[in-house]
Amino acid sequence: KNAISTHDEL
Amino acid sequence: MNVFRILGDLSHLLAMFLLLVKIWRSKSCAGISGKSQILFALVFTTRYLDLFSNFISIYNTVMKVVFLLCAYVTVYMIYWKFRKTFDIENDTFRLEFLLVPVIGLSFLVNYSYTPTEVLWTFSIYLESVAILPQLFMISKTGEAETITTHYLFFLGLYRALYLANWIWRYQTENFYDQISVVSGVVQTIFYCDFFYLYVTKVLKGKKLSLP
Repeated sequence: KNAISTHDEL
Repeated sequence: MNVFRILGDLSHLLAMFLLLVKIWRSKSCAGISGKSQILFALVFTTRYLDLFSNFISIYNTVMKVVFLLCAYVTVYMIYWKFRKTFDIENDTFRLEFLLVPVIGLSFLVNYSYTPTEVLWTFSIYLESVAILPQLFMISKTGEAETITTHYLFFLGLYRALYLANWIWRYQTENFYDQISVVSGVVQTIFYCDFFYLYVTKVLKGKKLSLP
């Protein structure tokens, strides 16, 4: 999974 | 959420808190780079534009608000409340040397060419170099107050812990975010020299002063 654009980190 | 991520966030929070404690207790922002603090406020502002549009968790929302507040209160302390104590003569790093390449790179290397995504990318690149005016100021004056060194230590530790978090996430979730990882490595490298001085001097009870 390349989690681009979810940005769930701070 | 893993232990490295939580410890990283707590370390980040502690760093910002220590800086505010230093300024508030001593009623002085001597030795602190206002330019670095403006850059951090800009980092959080451009990164957390999704605060109201992209809900992740209560934790995420609360931390974003706290980080934004800390960043703006710090800038307010330096440029308004305690501006007489601000060491402006030594805060001479040229911000355009950071901003021009960072703006350029965020347009060239990003995940998607949309305003929010370019601004998010800008915030990641800018964060990796935002501490340079502060490190430049310390190298110029040749010294730093001990509490300022604790601030820098936890601020550096935060990104180093995020590196462990990204390795963990890659192993367990197959998650990766190459823009954050590359910038995070660069950001952590900038602190290595300081980490060395912190361990060899400050932790042995000596003041951080450069020869």
